[in-house]
Amino acid sequence: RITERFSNIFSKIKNKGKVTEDDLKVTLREIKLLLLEADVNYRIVNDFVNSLKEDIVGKEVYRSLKPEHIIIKSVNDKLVELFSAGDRELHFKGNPAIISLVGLQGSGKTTTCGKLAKLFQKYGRRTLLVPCDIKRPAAYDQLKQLSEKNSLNFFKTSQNDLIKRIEDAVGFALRENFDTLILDTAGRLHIDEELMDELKRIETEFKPCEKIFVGDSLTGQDAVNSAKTFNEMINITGVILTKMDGDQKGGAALSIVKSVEKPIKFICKGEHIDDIEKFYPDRFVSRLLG
Amino acid sequence: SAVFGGKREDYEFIEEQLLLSDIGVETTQKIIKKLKERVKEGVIIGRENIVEELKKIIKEILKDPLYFDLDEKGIILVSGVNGSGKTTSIGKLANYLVKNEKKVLLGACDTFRAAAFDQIEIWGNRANSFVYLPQNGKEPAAAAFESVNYGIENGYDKMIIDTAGRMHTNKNLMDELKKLYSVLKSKFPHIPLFSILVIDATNGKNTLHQAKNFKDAVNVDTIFLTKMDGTAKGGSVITIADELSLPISFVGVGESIEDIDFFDKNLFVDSIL
Ligand SMILES: Nc1nc2c(ncn2[C@@H]2O[C@H](COP(=O)(O)OP(=O)(O)OP(=O)(O)O)[C@@H](O)[C@H]2O)c(=O)[nH]1
Ligand SMILES: Nc1nc2c(ncn2[C@@H]2O[C@H](COP(=O)(O)OP(=O)(O)OP(=O)(O)O)[C@@H](O)[C@H]2O)c(=O)[nH]1
Ligand SMILES: [Mg+2]
Ligand SMILES: [Mg+2]
Repeated sequence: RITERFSNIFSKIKNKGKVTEDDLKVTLREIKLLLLEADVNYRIVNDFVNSLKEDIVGKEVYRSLKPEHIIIKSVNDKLVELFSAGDRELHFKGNPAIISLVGLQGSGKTTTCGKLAKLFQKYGRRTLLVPCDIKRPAAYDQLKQLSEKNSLNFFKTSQNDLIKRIEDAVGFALRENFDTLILDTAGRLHIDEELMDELKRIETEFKPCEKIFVGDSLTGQDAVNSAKTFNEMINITGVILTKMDGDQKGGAALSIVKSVEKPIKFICKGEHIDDIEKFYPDRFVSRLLG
Repeated sequence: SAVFGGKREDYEFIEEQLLLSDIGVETTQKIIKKLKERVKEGVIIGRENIVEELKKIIKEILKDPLYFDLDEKGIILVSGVNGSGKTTSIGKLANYLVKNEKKVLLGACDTFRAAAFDQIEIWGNRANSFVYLPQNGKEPAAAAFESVNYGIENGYDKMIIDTAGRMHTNKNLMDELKKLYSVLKSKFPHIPLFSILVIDATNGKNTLHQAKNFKDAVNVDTIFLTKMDGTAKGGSVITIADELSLPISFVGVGESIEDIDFFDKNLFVDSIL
């Protein structure tokens, strides 16, 4: 689709034999529109296109006879480079290794906790799922039933102080030889000070080796606001994008990665326990560019 | 002489505000085009007028809220993509109806997700509404039939049907929803069915595709726009109003039972501009 979009511009350019600064302006505007229509944040789009302009000018596309190839390749490469940055592996440090999943309401955290626990089984790890949402109706039951259905280990508790609950889970893990804890936290608004403090307290007390922001790939312009605040509060280690089984382009991914400079580690494409896969930058970029 | 000279920077600033609100490129261009026409006509002569004119233009695109008849026995069908806020919104709606002296039944027709029954049971308790749990298996259309049938036989005023979240692009799940809808329409032809699509205000332009597909499946009457208590503006519903003529009737502004508002065009555009 990016090629169709530029074919008119490029055939005009081809006929002239070289690219003028005006042609480049038109092309960059088309790239801007494409990214905006993919739901990338407006300001992120401007930053990206401005820095892309510098890249392209440096490549002497003005004198190139195949400007469209250079420009499309530049967009593609720049995006792949962005998404490839950072450590996309999950690292298990500490005994037990603690992984926390955080994010806005309904983004898919609880479901993703189950998927990760199942995945870690394949890695040969003994994982304990810890219910850390004491607010949402039946959150405890949801994680418990998810665990039972998929033969995962669930930490049963009636401790209503969240910090004490996690301490109990750590103690239990040590006694029962679980090497990994996954904390399923409550969905919260990044502007909810009290709840963001709760997250900060969990981070300070337990220093999870992975703090994953679970982002809904349907998110539009707001993706920057929420991801940034979560990152500022607890210095996330990575992102998991959910609901990638829809037809959205997922521009939120670019907004998030560019604004917090943290890697996307996994994407989820469905509700079943196995619907989680490693994030591949080049595959994602082809989808984003349509 | 014009204070607002229609300088490029002015339009760019407006464009930025609209785009940041998830209004989308096409709709933003359409709105700015209308604004420029009115500037040309000499209608606008000051900066404040610009904002007021913009709000007017957006309000003209939005449709008036549409509501079910409070005093009529009826079915309210609730659908939408995963995690949009359906079950929570049903709790809020039920509470509102009960406060207005209606006898409300909640049909727990999400027979798929873990603890879906447990969750809606808690909301039913909070809203003083009866929760009907399907007795005969997991088929959603049968569950919906059972729920409404029970409701009618036991004198309920409103039967609110909760459905499982689904991607609008999943053919099997959309067919499942279509079947549920046609069963309700064919088995209860004389009971009005009010169809609500729940949309998450943090979503981007994909909501237009959601609205199109759900409208085809279950003849959506109106939108319940959730999570407006966050920083997202929910502007994508303006495009939905423009292209599908779908109104917004309810707004979710939090996770508590009281956090439901009737859609107000003025408040909505004020938050964008
Ligand atoms: N289609 C699809 N649905 C998903 C995906 N991940 C999660 N879901 C669904 O999204 C809905 C919300 O998932 P939850 O796991 O409850 O989300 P959550 O972030 O824990 O929600 P809160 O705890 O309320 O903040 C459920 O219906 C899930 O089955 C995905 O990748 N694709
Ligand atoms: N802040 C805020 N959160 C909301 C609002 N409405 C719902 N939520 C939260 O969003 C999350 C998902 O809500 P649900 O009611 O489970 O959504 P659902 O559409 O029924 O989800 P599925 O059935 O899994 O598709 C929960 O954590 C709710 O508390 C709202 O208006 N504001
Ligand atoms: Mg959860
Ligand atoms: Mg639900």
